[in-house]
Amino acid sequence: TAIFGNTQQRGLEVVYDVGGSRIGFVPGGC
Amino acid sequence: RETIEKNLLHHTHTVQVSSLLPSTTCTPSTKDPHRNGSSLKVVHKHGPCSQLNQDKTKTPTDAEILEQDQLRAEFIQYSRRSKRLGGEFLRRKSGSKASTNIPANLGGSFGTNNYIVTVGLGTPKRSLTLVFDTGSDLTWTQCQPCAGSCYDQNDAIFDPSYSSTYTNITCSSPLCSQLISGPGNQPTCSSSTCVYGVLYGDNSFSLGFFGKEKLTLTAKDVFKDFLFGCGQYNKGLFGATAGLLGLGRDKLSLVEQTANRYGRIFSYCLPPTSSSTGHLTFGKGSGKASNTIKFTPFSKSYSKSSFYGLDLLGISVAGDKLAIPPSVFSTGLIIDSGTILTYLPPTAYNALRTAFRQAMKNYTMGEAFSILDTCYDFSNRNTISIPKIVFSFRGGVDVEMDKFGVFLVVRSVSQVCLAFTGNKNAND
Repeated sequence: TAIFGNTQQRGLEVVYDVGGSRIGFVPGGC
Repeated sequence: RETIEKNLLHHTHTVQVSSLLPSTTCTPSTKDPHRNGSSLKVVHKHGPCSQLNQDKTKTPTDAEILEQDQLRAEFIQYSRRSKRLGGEFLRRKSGSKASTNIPANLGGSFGTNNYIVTVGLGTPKRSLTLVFDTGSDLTWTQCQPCAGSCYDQNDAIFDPSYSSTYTNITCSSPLCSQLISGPGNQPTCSSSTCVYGVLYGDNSFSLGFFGKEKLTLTAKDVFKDFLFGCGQYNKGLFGATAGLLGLGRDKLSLVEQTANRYGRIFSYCLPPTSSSTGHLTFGKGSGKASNTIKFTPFSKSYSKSSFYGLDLLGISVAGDKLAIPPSVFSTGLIIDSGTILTYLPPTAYNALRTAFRQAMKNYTMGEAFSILDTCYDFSNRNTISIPKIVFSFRGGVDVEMDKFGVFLVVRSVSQVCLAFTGNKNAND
């Protein structure tokens, strides 16, 4: 299991659509 | 020459070295959304935007923080294999007496959970600063009378006896048995009150009464019967926070408990530096303002887990896709707000490290630090060019790391390290 840590999540807007079973990323969204 | 320069521009970030260092003053983000009023401000626990009184607790050293981060990562990986193995891992790692009395759960280390939000609990409302964590489910806070013991926290410790809306969950309630799937522990009983226990990968733990209470996220977002842990015996690396906000996929998580209101949608921006702010937003306002959002499906490998699993298919450095066999990624990837570094299978990490070092060959390498083996000394530089790193996920989703998402500054600009590492075992 790889882990995508919080340092790499900085500056990305991360959108959890749990009902839709998907995760979205917005580079530069922050 | 023009083509080479254009390519270089396209595949690298240019960064002022001084911007890598934390500032002593807080600069709030101008992009905080508050689009629909369901946003909480996110700040770094140890940064100048945090209200936590850091003097109250011993701040861990950089080395301790990375050790805890690795413990959390290992614990997640063992938990992923099976709950039983997670328990074995805990018993193997733990030497403390307390850990033998509390059953294992599937949480993680907390010394490394760096991002915090403030919520309101009870009636009258008390403000509590909680770590937010997509890698666990149960929300808990320290509660009076701290029958076991409580660590020092910045906010006043919540006292349910002064709240008109607090209710204990009884042992016979079906709600009590939900603790088995959430924290993964068999709840126990004390004078007919349901008792939860959560033990984390670094031996931090919280034990107390399972209750329900009014939770206030914002003035408009109030939840009357929010299930949470009212911790009577709490020890570990929680800093001066009041507890934890669980955002995993289990029934007990905040996401599930607020599903009727927010439709199981939330988003966040982690502040790019410890001196800026981000947001945690609930509901359909999340991410909709952007046309550039790219969705990747949850990994089927994690359908029975409360972790958020994704399928990583490849990695590019400076525009070049790394030659990593697809089978290397077959063990899956979890996205976690509470782990600092990105942990990759050894083959993938070695390829990333080689490509990154090649792209950075004009810079002086610095001393390695703990599990970080690719560090640079930027003492004599004003600006640097960092190769862009792109993760490719299922669904044709390429995610480019931000310029602040590549390095960790250990002590100063003389020791700036690539914030990725390799798992010990290819099967982890």
